[in-house]
Amino acid sequence: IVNGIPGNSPWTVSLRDRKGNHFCGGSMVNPRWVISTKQCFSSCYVDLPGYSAMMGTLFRDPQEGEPGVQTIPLTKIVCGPSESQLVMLQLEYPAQFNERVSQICLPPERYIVPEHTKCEIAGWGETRGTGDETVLNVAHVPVISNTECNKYFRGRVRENEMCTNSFQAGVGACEKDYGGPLACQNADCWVLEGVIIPMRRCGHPGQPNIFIRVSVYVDWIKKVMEM
Amino acid sequence: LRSSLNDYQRSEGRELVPTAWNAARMQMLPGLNLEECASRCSQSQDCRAFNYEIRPIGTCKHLPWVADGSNAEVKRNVNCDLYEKKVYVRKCIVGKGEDYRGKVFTTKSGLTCQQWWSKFPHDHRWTPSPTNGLELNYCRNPDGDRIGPWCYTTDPERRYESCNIPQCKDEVCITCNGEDYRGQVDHTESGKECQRWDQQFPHQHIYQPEKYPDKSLDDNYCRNPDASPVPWCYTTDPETERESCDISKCTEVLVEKGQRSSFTTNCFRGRGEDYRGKVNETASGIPCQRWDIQVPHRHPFIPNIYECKGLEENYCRNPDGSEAPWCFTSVPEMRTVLCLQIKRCADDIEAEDCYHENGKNYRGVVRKTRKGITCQKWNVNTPHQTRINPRTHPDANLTENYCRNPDGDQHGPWCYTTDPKTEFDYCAIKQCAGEKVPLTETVETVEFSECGKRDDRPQPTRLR
Repeated sequence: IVNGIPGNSPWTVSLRDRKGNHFCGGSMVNPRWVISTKQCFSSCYVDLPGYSAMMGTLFRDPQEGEPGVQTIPLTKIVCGPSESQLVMLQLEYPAQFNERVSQICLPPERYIVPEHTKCEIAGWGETRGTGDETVLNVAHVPVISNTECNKYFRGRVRENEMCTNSFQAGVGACEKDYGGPLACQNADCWVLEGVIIPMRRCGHPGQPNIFIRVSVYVDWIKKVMEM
Repeated sequence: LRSSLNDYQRSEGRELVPTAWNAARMQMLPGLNLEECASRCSQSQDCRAFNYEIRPIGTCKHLPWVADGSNAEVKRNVNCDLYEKKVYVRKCIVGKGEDYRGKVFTTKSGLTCQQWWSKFPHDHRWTPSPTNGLELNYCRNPDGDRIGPWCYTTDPERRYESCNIPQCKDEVCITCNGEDYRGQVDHTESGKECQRWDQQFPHQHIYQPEKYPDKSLDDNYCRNPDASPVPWCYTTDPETERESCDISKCTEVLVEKGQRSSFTTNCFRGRGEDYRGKVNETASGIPCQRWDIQVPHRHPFIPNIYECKGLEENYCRNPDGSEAPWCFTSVPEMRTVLCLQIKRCADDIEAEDCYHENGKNYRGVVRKTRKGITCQKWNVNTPHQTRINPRTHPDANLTENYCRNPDGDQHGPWCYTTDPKTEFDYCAIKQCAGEKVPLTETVETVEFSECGKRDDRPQPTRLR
């Protein structure tokens, strides 16, 4: 996260590769399921031996025995509809929810989150020197309409995507944040409105951030969890 | 610290079942663990293999033969692993091959070998015994001949001749850095014996076979799971953790650069090992470091050692099986970065039909998922138990295994699949041109419960 600050985001999980290294982010949408982006995974039709999700800590590399840390193996990956760039990851067993680990809400189906809604992105990824990569960083970003966003991206932003503003200083996600959440406030709850996907440039001054619009795929998400 | 299992080649989920007429020759040894079962077999003169049943309890069954198709048959059994003495199943030799126990019985020039028990046409002084392996007319090396296993021939004109059995290090050659090597060399270049990959002694390590199924970390054979320059193994010498293995390089001419059909340039498939595009910076715009220099980051990926990894210039590449193409960056503070901004190649198959709106009324005959997997029939429950079927949705026309959309999925017709790993998937059908379901505008008040709650009080105590 470029130009973020250390913060708390109990639904953000760290996805670990076979060597135990953090490589992408994800969001807890129920005790057994995490959403992330397909871009982080080589295939949806293989097992995930050795991969895991870590939650319950603000540290990218928590010390052995740190209280509250949960590291749960991933047992299944399900690809979303082709243009969604989303994947659902099943945990081997349910995560224990507490004040450090919770699930984020899912938006209504096909809901468009209003402009200027207060949102935030979170991750343990690259900060480009603007922060401490060993802890979870959170950045606040307001929603902008696709129409507004398309002025910058010359009409390339699609309906299943959404944008946030990056201010002049440049705020945004970067390497190893991919798959993490764009969480937006709705009354006193936080809702998963977007999933971070790779973009050319990180937190580039004046460049909006693009996310996959989760509300377009809520029906698929629920179906996977039910099936 | 050498495990007796080092003498054996394991076949997981297999059982050697003797034919009815010699089942009596199988010896049950209750109460032995796997290591004890192996060491007992090694000490026994007529034990050549054993079945070790893992479940319900460890059961050891010694067998006087290996799977050679005549005395016994290999069968699937998820509760059992078959261990065969390497010397009886190996098709190559180590050193002079004095322990070769294979079944080759012709010489280098094609002459049939003379039976060892016979003195005709050539008289000799060797007498078969239970321990010297002089069985029938198989090639053997009882006198430690430098060339390797040999035999007396049935040609009166030719007393004896070598059988030309290859050295294991030549039997299977390696290309590039040998990460695809699946041969049977089990000693290092200095002759140290390799440790089994599925054991943690004498050396603890992270390369457990079940975690790296794609690396074929079988038994104690040399392998290359971490993109080292050549295959290697942990050794049974407590003083030497790991060492490279001496395996011949293949001599065929390498495929010319950029010609292998699986190479891609503007997207990547799988982990991107075949990506040969020209992206040479990180998503955040930091230039990558050239592969052929060691500044600012020293590294082992020297282009001419990894000649088939396409390590040109400073392009994103994946020489070591990472999650995606990556590169060393040109800034000292950031050593490597995954180039996940490179698009993944679409791996859907060609759509075979189209549907209107959300496809709820689709009644076509496509029965394949977007990945080309055949659909499961709606009225069966294998490999997947169906929650949606002709009984629950009688008028959804759930016939055969045709793609349908009984639950009005916004993303189109789908089906249960015949792939056990994939319960359901969307089909190789696209939306008919020009049809889009608009997104809903802002919904008024939405109630959430049991989710999205966070303790937003300031938390200075959480940081070290």
